[in-house]
Amino acid sequence: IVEVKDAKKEYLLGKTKVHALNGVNLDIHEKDFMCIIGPSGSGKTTLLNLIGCLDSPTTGEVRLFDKYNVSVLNDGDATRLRRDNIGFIFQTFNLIPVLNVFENIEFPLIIQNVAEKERKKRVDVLIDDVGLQEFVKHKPDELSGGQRQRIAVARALITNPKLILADEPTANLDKENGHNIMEIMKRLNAEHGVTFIFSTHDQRVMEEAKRIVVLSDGVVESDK
Amino acid sequence: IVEVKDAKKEYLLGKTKVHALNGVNLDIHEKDFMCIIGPSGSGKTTLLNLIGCLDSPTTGEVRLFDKYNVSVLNDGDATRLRRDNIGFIFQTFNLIPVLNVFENIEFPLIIQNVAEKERKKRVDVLIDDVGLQEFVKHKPDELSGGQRQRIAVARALITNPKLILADEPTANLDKENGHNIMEIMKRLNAEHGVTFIFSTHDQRVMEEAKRIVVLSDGVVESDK
Ligand SMILES: Nc1ncnc2c1ncn2[C@@H]1O[C@H](COP(=O)(O)OP(=O)(O)OP(=O)(O)O)[C@@H](O)[C@H]1O
Ligand SMILES: Nc1ncnc2c1ncn2[C@@H]1O[C@H](COP(=O)(O)OP(=O)(O)OP(=O)(O)O)[C@@H](O)[C@H]1O
Ligand SMILES: [Mg+2]
Ligand SMILES: [Mg+2]
Repeated sequence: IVEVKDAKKEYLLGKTKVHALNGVNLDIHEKDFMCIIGPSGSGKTTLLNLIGCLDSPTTGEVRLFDKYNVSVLNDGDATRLRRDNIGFIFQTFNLIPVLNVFENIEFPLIIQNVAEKERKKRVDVLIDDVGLQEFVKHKPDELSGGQRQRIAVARALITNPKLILADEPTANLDKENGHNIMEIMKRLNAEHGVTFIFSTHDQRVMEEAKRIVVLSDGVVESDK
Repeated sequence: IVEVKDAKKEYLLGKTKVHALNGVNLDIHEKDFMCIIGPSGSGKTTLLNLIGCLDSPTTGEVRLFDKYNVSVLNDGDATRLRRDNIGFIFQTFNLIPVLNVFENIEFPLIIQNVAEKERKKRVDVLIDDVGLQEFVKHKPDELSGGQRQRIAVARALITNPKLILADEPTANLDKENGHNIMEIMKRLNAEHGVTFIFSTHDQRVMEEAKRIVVLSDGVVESDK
């Protein structure tokens, strides 16, 4: 479902070149439930951004769903591909500050022109799933860190995507909420065949993954 | 060093009242190395903001250093007290986007009118301590999540405060960097008598704490 071929990502900072990714080769199969681990700065977020069509590699290739080459997609095609097939949980949440909990989760369905009654039904189910029933009217800055993270999780799941990229989805969550989120994801993977790629430092997420890829200094160090 | 007496924090959201803290009683002693744990939304950040003079309680009292009552301090006094005595590591980092790594860590020393040579010496030591030597010229948005968190840690330690409040300081860090940060803090506590109050979901931080306070629904549930 995803093929990464010798992907490199370089940034130019003044005169210094920063190699965020230094030749990553990785094949991800449908229904994988895998995580990418590695030290802070090893390139996990950069790699997820390439797979999620949010960025393109400096050199190398990223192919999605056996037909799209991310490096040569134009902006319009990348946005459509992402909107209709991928759910992304950002490490920095990226919520819309002026919308409340309900509206933030509902937003991807408005972009997909889903009817209002159907939207309300689906948003209510997810708000219940992530335990934010009492906070639906709160705006992001009127919530705790972990509550904001759970909005980011719900918003990525609401469109029923084939592929979900979760960048440190439990970093701000306590044990119970973290376990709860993992259970929702395991159920989507087992019952609906959704492919999951996590980036994490959290032992609890690693224990649930069926495959662990270790990234170090921008390259894959191991893959089991 | 800190006394919290029946502190309550209420927010009004439309017509609903949200009780973020619902009567917290807590005494913190000099040289404590303690953590506050509890579910997402239980009031940890709210409590740390009261102790850190960033906010005042709706009712109840917070007393610092046996003489200051946070609830009645004016803004100027609160800022001075905080600047000269407290280091705060924010859950959302709160870095200055237009300054690079070096300048973000140096900033509190500029406010304290420390001479340039002395500033450079102290910032270099901390950049080394948190492992950001190769990234000094990067701006926050040119860094990874865990790298940004480490700037937030270094910036809180640079003024050698008596009291350090760390809100989830290891949430975005891998095992090695997380362990490294805890070692720096333990050394400051053991050798320089600095008082530490952490808020965390991370087992690794809890294991190092000498005292664990459990918060639930805005009140202290246990304290050992
Ligand atoms: N400005 C606000 N307006 C309304 N409610 C708020 C506001 N800020 C916080 N809250 C509520 O107060 C409660 C406590 O929030 P707080 O950030 O202290 O929790 P926390 O224990 O730090 O959680 P986390 O572990 O998720 O960071 C939450 O339920 C939150 O929704
Ligand atoms: N815009 C940029 N300009 C320069 N360097 C960058 C930029 N964005 C990221 N980097 C660098 O690329 C490297 C990889 O960053 P990335 O965010 O992918 O790491 P990560 O594995 O997600 O780390 P963490 O676990 O801390 O979130 C880091 O060393 C970072 O400093
Ligand atoms: Mg990252
Ligand atoms: Mg918090």
